[in-house]
Amino acid sequence: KEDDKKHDEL
Amino acid sequence: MNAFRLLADLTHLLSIIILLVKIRTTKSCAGISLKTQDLYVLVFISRYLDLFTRPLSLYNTPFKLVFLATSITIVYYMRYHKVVKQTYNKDSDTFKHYFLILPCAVLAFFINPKFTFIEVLWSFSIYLEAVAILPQLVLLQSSSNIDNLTGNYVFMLGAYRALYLLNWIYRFFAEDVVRWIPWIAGLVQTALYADFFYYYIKSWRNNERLKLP
Repeated sequence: KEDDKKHDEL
Repeated sequence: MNAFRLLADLTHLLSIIILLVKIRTTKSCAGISLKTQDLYVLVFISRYLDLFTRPLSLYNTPFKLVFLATSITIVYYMRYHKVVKQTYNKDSDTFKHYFLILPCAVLAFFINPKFTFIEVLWSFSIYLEAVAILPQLVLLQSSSNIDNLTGNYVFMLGAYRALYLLNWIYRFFAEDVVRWIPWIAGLVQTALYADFFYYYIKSWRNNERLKLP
């Protein structure tokens, strides 16, 4: 779930 | 960054350029669904609000600005350009796209990475993008002859998200990254193109006009 917040994609 | 994602973003950019070329060179938006274009503007605005809140990125920021600018330009052309707006198939572009917005908003309200304004809007944009192509696909089915640029536009649009699926598979194994929301939405989005892909490739192989049943 942590990764979902890192919007490093377009 | 990986090759799948770079290719995906370039394919997405290419699809938008193809559409802009079609509208500018033929001065026509025949076969293009304004409802789908409206939804894309909504997708980009609700997704790229973080332009103001997060640090800029050399790669993402230019893309975000280009996607926002081009999607707004396309809607402007189709609504207000005196020549282009005459060619809009108003009576065929009948999909009730407002029925897509509310369910996506409700879903985003309940399923999001974090219950904050930015994250809920980001989830909304991911869900909305998955279904935004529906009015366009419905319009294609009622189009008698689909011009090549329009067919290529829709194909590239479907291909970009399919490439993103490859990017997510790569990132899952290489970087141990898990992203349920875009994964599932991306699968739904790509699945919606399945029959279009079939007829597009068939028409390309038999070198005949693209025709959807």
